Amino acid sequence: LGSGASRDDDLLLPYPRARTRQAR
Amino acid sequence: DCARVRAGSREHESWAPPLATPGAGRAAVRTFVSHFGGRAVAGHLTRVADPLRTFSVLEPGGPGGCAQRRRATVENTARAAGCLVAQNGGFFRMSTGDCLGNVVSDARRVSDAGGLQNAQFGIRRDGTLVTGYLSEEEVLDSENPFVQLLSGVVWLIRNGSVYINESQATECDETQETGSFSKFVNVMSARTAVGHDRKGQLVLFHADGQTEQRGINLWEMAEFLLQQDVVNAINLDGGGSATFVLNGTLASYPSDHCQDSMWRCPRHVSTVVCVHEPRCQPPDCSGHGTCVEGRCECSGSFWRGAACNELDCGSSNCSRHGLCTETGCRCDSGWTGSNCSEECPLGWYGPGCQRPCRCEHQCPCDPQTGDCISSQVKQCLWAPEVTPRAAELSFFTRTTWLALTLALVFLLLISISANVSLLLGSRGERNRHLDGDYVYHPLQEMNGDLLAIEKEQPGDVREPFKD
Repeated sequence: LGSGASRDDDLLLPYPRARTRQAR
Repeated sequence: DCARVRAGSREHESWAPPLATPGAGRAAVRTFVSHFGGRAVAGHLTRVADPLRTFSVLEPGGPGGCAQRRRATVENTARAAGCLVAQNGGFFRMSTGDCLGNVVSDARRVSDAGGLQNAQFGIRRDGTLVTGYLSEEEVLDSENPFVQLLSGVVWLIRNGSVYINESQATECDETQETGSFSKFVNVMSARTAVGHDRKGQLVLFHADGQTEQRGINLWEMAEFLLQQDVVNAINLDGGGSATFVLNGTLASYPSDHCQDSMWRCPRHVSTVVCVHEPRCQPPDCSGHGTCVEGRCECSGSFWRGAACNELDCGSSNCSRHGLCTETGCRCDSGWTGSNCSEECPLGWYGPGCQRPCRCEHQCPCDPQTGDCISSQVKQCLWAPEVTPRAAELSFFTRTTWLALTLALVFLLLISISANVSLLLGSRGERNRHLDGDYVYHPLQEMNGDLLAIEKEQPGDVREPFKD
């Protein structure tokens, strides 16, 4: 029950995908 | 990366562990359907009274999941670990499965944020609950290391106050230009969070939703948590990742669609936060005890401490002359006794006083090294250090033998003189018999006649007798 593959379609991202934050 | 540059350690809150209450380790799960801005939102609030023993951060699919970039449903990860309650945990890279931020799982350091500043929540070895921003040095602290640690995005509540604005300034990524981070904070969606209340109970929060259609934003979540007496909390992954599992069964309404868009399916996520039966810390009681309802019962007579990792040989602690081991005091060379408080007896030295001194003339030796203290006979025999038994033995050896010899010589002389005199006496007697002389002894019991005869013939004694 409920164990099928999800589409990963409800994306809630804090940062844009294209950006990579610099580590300090 | 908009954080202001600050010297010293990063801002965070440490909350002392709650006093241990036996049997209080079970999770208390509450279900709610509350209105946020006129919208009904369902979710769960879970409190855990003894988080040090009942809360774990799990890698996806079990240990090694982050290194292998695995993704697994919360159900699968939670079932294998025996979780009573489980939710999705930290953020991850969806394209590769990389775990993001810091991850410490059951005292294993799994993933390192590399100094990236996002909100952290963790538990140190002594049970201290830590919320906020941590430097790399603080994450790697070895004196009181983290046993559980994971990263979120946005510190929701700090010390009883909403801390979202400050978090945006610290964690944002050019907020004004892209608007991405601001949207992340303000959009309604499914949400999860972790924090603690004033009693030191760990709090897990979950709310169902779907981005931009249902659910709550971070402000609403923070207000809800404040009403539940939460004093520190961070936001965890949300959207399609938000999942709540109770006793191994999915108990929430995930927002991701299945391949058949008629249905909703739980997302395969990265780390999981898990509430389980009380475990000992460490789970194997350092190999020196048995875990009974989250408490180590130490084996043997000398292992002590909550983790059975401290050796205790009593108040004297081996009298500073030995090392406490799991079998008791192991005394230094030259010392003995259960507390290593006694020096080796004279004549013995070394570890356990097992080696006899090898000195001439019973001289004592150093109890530690075995070096002979003196080699001169006179000093050893009469030295006050010599044991009474040894002194008695030497006295016996010299005086008694001398007295015994003298006594025997004396007896021998007496015996010789007696024998000589007896010999001489018997020889004289025999010589007298050989000369032919007779000696007559007149009987005296002759009715008194002898007296009359003697009176008549006093000159010749032989005449009254005739052959």
